[in-house]
Amino acid sequence: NEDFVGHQVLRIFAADEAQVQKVKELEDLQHLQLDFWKGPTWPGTPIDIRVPFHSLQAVKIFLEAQDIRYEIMIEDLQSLLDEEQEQMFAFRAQVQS
Amino acid sequence: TDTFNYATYHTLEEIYNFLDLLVAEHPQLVSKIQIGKTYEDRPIYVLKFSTGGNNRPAIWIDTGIHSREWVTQASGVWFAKKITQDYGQDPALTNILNNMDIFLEIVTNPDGFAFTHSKNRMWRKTRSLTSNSLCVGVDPNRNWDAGFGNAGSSSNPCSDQYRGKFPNSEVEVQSIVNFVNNHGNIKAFISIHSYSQLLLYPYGYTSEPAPDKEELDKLAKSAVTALSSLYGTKFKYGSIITTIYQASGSTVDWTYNQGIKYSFTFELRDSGRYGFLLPASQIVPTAQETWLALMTIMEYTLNHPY
Repeated sequence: NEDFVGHQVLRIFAADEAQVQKVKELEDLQHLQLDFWKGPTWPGTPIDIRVPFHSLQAVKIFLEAQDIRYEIMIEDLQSLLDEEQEQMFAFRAQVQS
Repeated sequence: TDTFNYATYHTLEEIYNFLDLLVAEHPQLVSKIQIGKTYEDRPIYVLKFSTGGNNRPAIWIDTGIHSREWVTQASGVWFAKKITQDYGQDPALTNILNNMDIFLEIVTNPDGFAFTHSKNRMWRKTRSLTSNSLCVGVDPNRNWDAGFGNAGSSSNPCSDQYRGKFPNSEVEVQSIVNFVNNHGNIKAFISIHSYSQLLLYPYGYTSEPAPDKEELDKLAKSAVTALSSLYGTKFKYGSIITTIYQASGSTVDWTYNQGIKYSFTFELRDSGRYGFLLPASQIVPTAQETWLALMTIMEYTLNHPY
């Protein structure tokens, strides 16, 4: 299985068009392996990006340097996925019993 | 299907078993149609809800074209059960089904969905291979023959918005295109995604307003009002390009250009905390509120023939 340990989902709030453009620049940086859950659209509309652990520092520094506000929407993606799996396994075990 | 757990996520096999069970329980109302096979040779199924008649006008609903949007497939399962429960009980739905058929494709991207359960929960695209690239899959919501290749899609096979080499290159898309064309009498087409809380109508590939924009806008407003009435969930509505972003080659732009006036695409619930990992406890509330919007569109379609 693909391992998402340490991946975070950042929710970014671009205040104006210039900041939207800055976030769009991130899309082109393929080595960061970002997964845009919600792409950049209009100022004020949240942008959600899944950031692999190895890219977290670079992305956060980029955002902070541009004074772009963000918050951590999902702290550790894998732990949420594990919870989801556990729920499904629990349901199946119940059905079987 | 009364004991099926609608409040948990299910595998492709479990959903396909559910389809068979539902058909077995309601053979006079529900049938299962195979409209094609996926790239990896899985069957692609559509449920047909019909009370008779030959080639009646129809409503199409699909869920799960982006495989990681699990709340959409789960909602599709709930919708299927809801239709069988409400037919004969709810006058509005009964009236619809006495005059129109409903087609429901619950797992529109079966290969991708199976992949989200087995290898990568975050997979969005199909699983087709692209020659000369190590990257797999095409975004099936950029692969339709409507502004194909314009801005708002990617030519890079490694992108999540990769449009494919040509329109309908994906068998999952071509199967629906064939079905819609062969049917010839589909009057509403609703394609369901998550998550952003939006109800969108054409166009996505051009800023040119759709000829029916005013009517679609009014209908969208009624639909989101109905949706919000249950739990207060706020939806925005408008054309794809003005409300979210430019997207070329998308499903409902194609259906609208084929003459299906009531073409809409949903983005379901976004709690602001989970994205594609919406907790299973929110499946039923999400489906319930969405159903109210679907009923609004379906009733309107019945009452405004064209």
